[in-house]
Amino acid sequence: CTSVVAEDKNGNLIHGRNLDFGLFMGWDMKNKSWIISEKLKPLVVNLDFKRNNQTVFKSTNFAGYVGMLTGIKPHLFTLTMNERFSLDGGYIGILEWILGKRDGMWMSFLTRSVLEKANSYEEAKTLLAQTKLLAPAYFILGGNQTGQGCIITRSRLLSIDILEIDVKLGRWYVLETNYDHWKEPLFLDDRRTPAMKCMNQTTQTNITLKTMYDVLSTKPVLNKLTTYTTLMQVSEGSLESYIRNCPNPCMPW
Amino acid sequence: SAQFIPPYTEDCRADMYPPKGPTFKGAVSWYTVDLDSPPSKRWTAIITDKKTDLVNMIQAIRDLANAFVPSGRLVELVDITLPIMADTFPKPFGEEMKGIAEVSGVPLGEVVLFNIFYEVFTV
Repeated sequence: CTSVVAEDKNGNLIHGRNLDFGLFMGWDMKNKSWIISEKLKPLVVNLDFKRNNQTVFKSTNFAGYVGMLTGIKPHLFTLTMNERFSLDGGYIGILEWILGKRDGMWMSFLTRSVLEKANSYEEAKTLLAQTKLLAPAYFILGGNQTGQGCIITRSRLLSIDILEIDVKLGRWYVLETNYDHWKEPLFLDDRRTPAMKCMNQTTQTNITLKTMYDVLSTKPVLNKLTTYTTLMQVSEGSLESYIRNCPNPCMPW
Repeated sequence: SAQFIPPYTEDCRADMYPPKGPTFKGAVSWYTVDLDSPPSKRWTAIITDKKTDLVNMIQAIRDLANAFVPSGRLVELVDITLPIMADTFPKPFGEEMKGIAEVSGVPLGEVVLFNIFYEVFTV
């Protein structure tokens, strides 16, 4: 996955993401594609969660999956999550759960609870940083004011790091793939470098939903695992998603 | 242009929006989830529309499991144990999964596995 929160020159926050999933779960030699990724694409739906006929939040989901991976609380905040690999992983959390130790949250239930109940960027950030999880994760959160964009790097128990947008330092966007931002990504899976190259080439002056889509359409940020691309603009309360394909030659991940 | 050796890094793309061409596979439909309706009913419209695709995807995961454990015991284990887990989830998630299983005809254990795949996959 690749998630980006960027602030344009007018202080608008733009949040984009590629949802990549299905690695090592069966390769279709004939079509040169991942079996599960292709099976997930027809399940992609945009959801408008309403209460009293008012929108509470909107999301992009796989039908049948009740948790949240990509969502917007219109005019308040936007949220995506990317997978984080750690030896202290989800299987430990699941074992604890089965043994009756149930003080942790399943990752996608937390993101849904945050989208449903939090009413500000700061409140969402606190919940995402401090709630005990069953598995490590990256939460990428965008707010509705200048400087409100961050990557929360989570272990199961702790918030390891929060990297925020800081325009004064020249950091007008934060970008997360699936590696801790203070470490080099695996050289076989470096989607961060090309994505940052294209963001820097776009410049803060020219970042829009359209140019964000261009970045998320550039190989290997776009790859054989990419099922959908979502673009969100909190000030507009807008969420739009597109099912993707990666024509050959294309990286498997 | 893309370099023809891995990682096939391209020059930064431009003018890809509005989405079109070989990298665009289709638009995404909108549905409303009514949080005022009972948890077991709120996914009915979506699952009714996507039932075939959901069954196909679950079958692909089943095939994968059977590739690892040809005896089928792994799928059996999922179908026997995971429904118990549905009752341990915080509300409304367990109820929603039961509603999805009922509408789609997919065994509850397999709906649960789909929903906790993130934690399972870290294995």
